[in-house]
Amino acid sequence: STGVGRGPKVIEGVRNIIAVASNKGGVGKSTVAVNLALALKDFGARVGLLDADLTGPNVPTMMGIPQGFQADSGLAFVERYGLRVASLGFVLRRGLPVVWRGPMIGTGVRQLMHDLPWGAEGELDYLIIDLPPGTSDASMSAAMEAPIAGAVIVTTPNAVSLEDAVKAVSMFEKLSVPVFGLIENMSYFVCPHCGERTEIFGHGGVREAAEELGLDFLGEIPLQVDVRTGADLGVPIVESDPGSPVAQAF
Amino acid sequence: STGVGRGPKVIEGVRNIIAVASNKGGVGKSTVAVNLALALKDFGARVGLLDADLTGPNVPTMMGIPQGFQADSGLAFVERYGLRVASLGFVLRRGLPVVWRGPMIGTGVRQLMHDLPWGAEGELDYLIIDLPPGTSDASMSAAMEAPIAGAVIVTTPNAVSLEDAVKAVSMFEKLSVPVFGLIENMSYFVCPHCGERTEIFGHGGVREAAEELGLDFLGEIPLQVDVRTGADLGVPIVESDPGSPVAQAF
Ligand SMILES: Nc1ncnc2c1ncn2[C@@H]1O[C@H](COP(=O)(O)OP(=O)(O)O)[C@@H](O)[C@H]1O
Ligand SMILES: Nc1ncnc2c1ncn2[C@@H]1O[C@H](COP(=O)(O)OP(=O)(O)O)[C@@H](O)[C@H]1O
Ligand SMILES: [Zn+2]
Repeated sequence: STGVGRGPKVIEGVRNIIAVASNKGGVGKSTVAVNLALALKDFGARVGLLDADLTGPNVPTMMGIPQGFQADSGLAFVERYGLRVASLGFVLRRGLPVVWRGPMIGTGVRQLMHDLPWGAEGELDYLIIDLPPGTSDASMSAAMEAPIAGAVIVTTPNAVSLEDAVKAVSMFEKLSVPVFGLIENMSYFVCPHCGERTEIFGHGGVREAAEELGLDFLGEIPLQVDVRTGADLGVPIVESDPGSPVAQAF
Repeated sequence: STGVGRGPKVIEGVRNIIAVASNKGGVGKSTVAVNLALALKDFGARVGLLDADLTGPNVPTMMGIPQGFQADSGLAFVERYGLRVASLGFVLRRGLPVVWRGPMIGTGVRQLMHDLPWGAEGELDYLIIDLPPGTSDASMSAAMEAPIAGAVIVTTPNAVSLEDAVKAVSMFEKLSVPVFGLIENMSYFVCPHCGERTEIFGHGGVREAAEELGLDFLGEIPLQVDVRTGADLGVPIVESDPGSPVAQAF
């Protein structure tokens, strides 16, 4: 069933669900979801991380978890850096595409939410859901399947990303999910050679958009090489260098 | 109908269809699609540009075409910078999200392909289709609805984008669409203050992936501020500065 008519159902053992969304791809949703989850854990909360991007699950790589290692045993969450993590990437051999239409995507998201024992090894204070780009099946199903406490919208300051982010805000309004606020990612770049700053993707547009929309501006994160290398190598910056200014920004 | 059982049907008046894809979002698909279309036009070809990203149509902004101006009159293609362009963004008032599930997305893509008179004002040599992120309804429908001559895969060199790009290649193999090759976008950044180079998103990984996959490496495009500002302002770099090195790269 695609869940029609059931209405949002609480996930056993999970106190708060936070969605991280953007509509636009490549703006840093997964990077923010991973580092936000780790930052919440560092404050003492018990945190889960659910990768709801079925066609492009990037959480395994960013968390240093191998792809496809559960291809034979079946999907189960794993503990990594103190987080409880689940991703379809665990059961997909490297390079295997998920060429699924909407209904399968919606069902997959529902199963990740309700068919995994998130609360089994102790209640979670937060479950962070890393949503894929777009305002389609995955986001719709996530919002309809369980009560989401709120959504964090990540965007870069360039025009097309901002436009798409505003649409994500409207989508959540339509789906009756509160929006916690907007984050400006890749906000500026400081050259490691000369220390000068360049606003490659622009700067400041997200704070303005938040004001226009009557939403909180949750802060800015600079474009920094070690954030990307941390993601490539599977050791998020909040884990490897929690005291650094960029980790503090998360 | 979702087009099941009909098989790919030629688009009247269109000689070659080229898809621009990536699976990963935010890597520069729309930027490449727009600039590639303009570059082909500059060589004397008659070119159309179809924005198949229904939930995040960025072609209007990048081509300096207002959003929602056809909200009352109905969708029709427009001529812009010598290209024939169509996007769902023409009928969506600014900020209006398209919160559609897969079947609606597939139908929308089919209508953009077959219900617009692409060949009416003279045959097109090329129709460039700018695909959304993911390997789901939009890409599947585009490949099933019309014979695609080939796909250009755009990716940045960072690990997560490369992983997703490899899945896009597999998707096209599954859908029997030839892959023309891979482009490395945001390949390096040259600081405008000191001239030193930083590989913010990595460098060289796409050439290696193309060799491993037995595909052509179509070239690299640097991360450069005027490419982004051109997109924000609706005047693509190939249009505003065709002789520049980055325009030549496109
Ligand atoms: N602040 C940042 N500085 C440097 N690289 C970043 C930053 N945020 C994200 N990235 C990189 O950009 C790429 C896209 O980020 P990702 O989190 O995958 O975006 P999304 O989930 O929105 O598609 C990744 O390679 C990531 O490492
Ligand atoms: N080579 C480049 N240099 C600078 N900015 C770029 C480059 N390629 C893309 N961009 C910018 O990055 C953002 C994402 O690109 P876009 O074409 O929208 O990606 P996609 O279509 O894959 O989502 C846009 O703001 C665009 O202007
Ligand atoms: Zn410099």
